[in-house]
Amino acid sequence: VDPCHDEGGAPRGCVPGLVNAALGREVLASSTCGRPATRACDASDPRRAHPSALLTSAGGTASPLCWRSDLLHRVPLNVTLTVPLGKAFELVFVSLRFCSAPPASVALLKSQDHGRSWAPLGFFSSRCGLDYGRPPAPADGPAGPGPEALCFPAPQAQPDGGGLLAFSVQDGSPPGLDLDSSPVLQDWVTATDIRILLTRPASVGDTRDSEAMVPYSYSATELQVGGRCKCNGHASRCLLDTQGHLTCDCRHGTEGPDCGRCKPFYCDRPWQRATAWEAHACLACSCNGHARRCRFNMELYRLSGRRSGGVCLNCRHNTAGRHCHYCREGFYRDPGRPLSDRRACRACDCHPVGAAGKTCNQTTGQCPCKDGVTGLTCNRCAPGFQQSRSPVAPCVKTP
Amino acid sequence: EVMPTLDMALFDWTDYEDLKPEV
Repeated sequence: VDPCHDEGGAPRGCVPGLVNAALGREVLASSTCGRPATRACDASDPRRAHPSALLTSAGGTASPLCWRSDLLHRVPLNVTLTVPLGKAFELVFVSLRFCSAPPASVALLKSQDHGRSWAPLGFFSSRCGLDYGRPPAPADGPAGPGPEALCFPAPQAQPDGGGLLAFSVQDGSPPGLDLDSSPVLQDWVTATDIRILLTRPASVGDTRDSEAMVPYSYSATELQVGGRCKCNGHASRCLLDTQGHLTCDCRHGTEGPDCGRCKPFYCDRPWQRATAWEAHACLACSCNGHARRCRFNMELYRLSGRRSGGVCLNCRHNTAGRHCHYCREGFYRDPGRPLSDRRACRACDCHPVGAAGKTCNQTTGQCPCKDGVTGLTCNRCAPGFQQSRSPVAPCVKTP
Repeated sequence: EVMPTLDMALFDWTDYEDLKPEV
């Protein structure tokens, strides 16, 4: 079963499955304990190390091994966890399990350009105004028409001493938006990297008095980034390419890491994201097998009623035209061969003396003959005429 | 009636040297 085509072979929108995009990915932590070694944490001893790799490894949850930051002694107490996802994903949720009392303030950010710029997805705090200058999130979602980074309550401490940070992309999105039809929602859920800023430990209250602080370390495990590899509806899976980069297994005449453009010869109409009801496949140009390249022309596309805008380039086999669908000057269509045949266009072969020119009728192959000359290539004198010695008037009336 | 094809050898190119096709 091909998820990207129906039983009849017609293209249909398809998407990769929901995965934990962070699984096995390297996590860049701004602080990790064990260097230098302490009694509780030694980075050089696997039994006492707490590296950031534990956040995204597929360990069991019964007795989780946790990443742990250095002991932090004074405000600010920021620690950053960054997970490059390798390519664009469409997020569904982000979660992080804390192994000790969860922080009182956390900011969740995303990048869409592999870490060059960042935008907030959400904030979590017991005091949104003080920590992030934002009001607490309204119960019914964002007030505006589009998604927003809202400030939600900080993760609650669980009876086991830990806690769970859980964020769903729906939390910041107004109800009723549909991913297929909403470009702003598509933008909202798209991320190449996730960053979690742990900005205030649970033990630090409203005061910013560093003197009153007890040394603290953040500790967490099971960082999950639930999402789908972003392929714009044109692939059902992502694979590692020859250079080890995750990339969509593009169908529908598309290419690129996210199937975000049409393949070179598939430019008969503009690229579009597929939806659940329309595949919007890129269509190959119609060049009758006589061209390998084509370009898109928006004006022709509009004039055709948004059906076809491809223009074939470098028509071969003596063909010409937007679709290489007629013969170039000096050639005519051989009616015995299909248009796609390499020899569909035959040379006019007009006689150098009997013909008045070199260009024949493109349909019949008839060359323009001088007076008294006949034949498809003008190579004979007509009945009642005979050959003369003059190349200007090769046939004269028989006396 | 099928007429013979034009015989290039019969043409006199004396005054039309510039029109003479390359063979």
